Amino acid sequence: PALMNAFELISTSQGLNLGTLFEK
Amino acid sequence: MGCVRSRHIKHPPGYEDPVILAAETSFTVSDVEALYELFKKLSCSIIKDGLIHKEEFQLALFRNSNKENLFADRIFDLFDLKRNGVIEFGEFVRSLSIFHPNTPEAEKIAFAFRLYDLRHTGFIEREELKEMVLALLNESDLYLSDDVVETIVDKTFSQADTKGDGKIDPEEWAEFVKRNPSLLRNMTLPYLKDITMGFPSFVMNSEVNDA
Repeated sequence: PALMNAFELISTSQGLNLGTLFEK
Repeated sequence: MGCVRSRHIKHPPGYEDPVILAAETSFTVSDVEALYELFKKLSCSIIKDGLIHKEEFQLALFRNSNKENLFADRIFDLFDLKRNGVIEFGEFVRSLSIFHPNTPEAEKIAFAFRLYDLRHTGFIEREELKEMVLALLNESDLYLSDDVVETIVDKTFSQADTKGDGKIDPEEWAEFVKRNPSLLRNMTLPYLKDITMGFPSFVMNSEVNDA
């Protein structure tokens, strides 16, 4: 975990996955 | 109102001409009309007023209108350009355009910076970065000790804060993203290039002859 980039970690948030808006 | 599909067209507040929106964004007129089909669906899912409320945004993202999420809140706030607590159609299109594959990377970088500048100070500060990491861990039901979180934040900050003044400014952010392009991965939605395929009913409701 010490090698993780904090922003990389954050970017996995479900709240940032706007592709979900287009799911039927 | 905007929730009723009808040839007698009455648009909700915040509706804007697709021709103008297309001229100002990465979308075509047909794309904008297809987005209106999606917008109608989202904006009438709970409160049928033709505006996207935060609960409706959460419902679309999480299938749950009560799910609190720091990042979804930030996205909602950035989409809500007029800062009146709802997303209008014009705001929806202009904001989604940032995520279009054809939109210049610089716009995506700037949007991501505003997203992570939680307190609107013009900088991403260490405390904000830690708060976001903790929010992500909480959302994911992951546990990392405070020492590990501190290490991750310190390491990232030491890489991004090249001027060493304890905060990441827009210039440092742009350089950091260039070195770590995967950070922009969720700033592009390939689906937006084919939005008309997803909502073919826009043709039936088009108000533009040559859409």
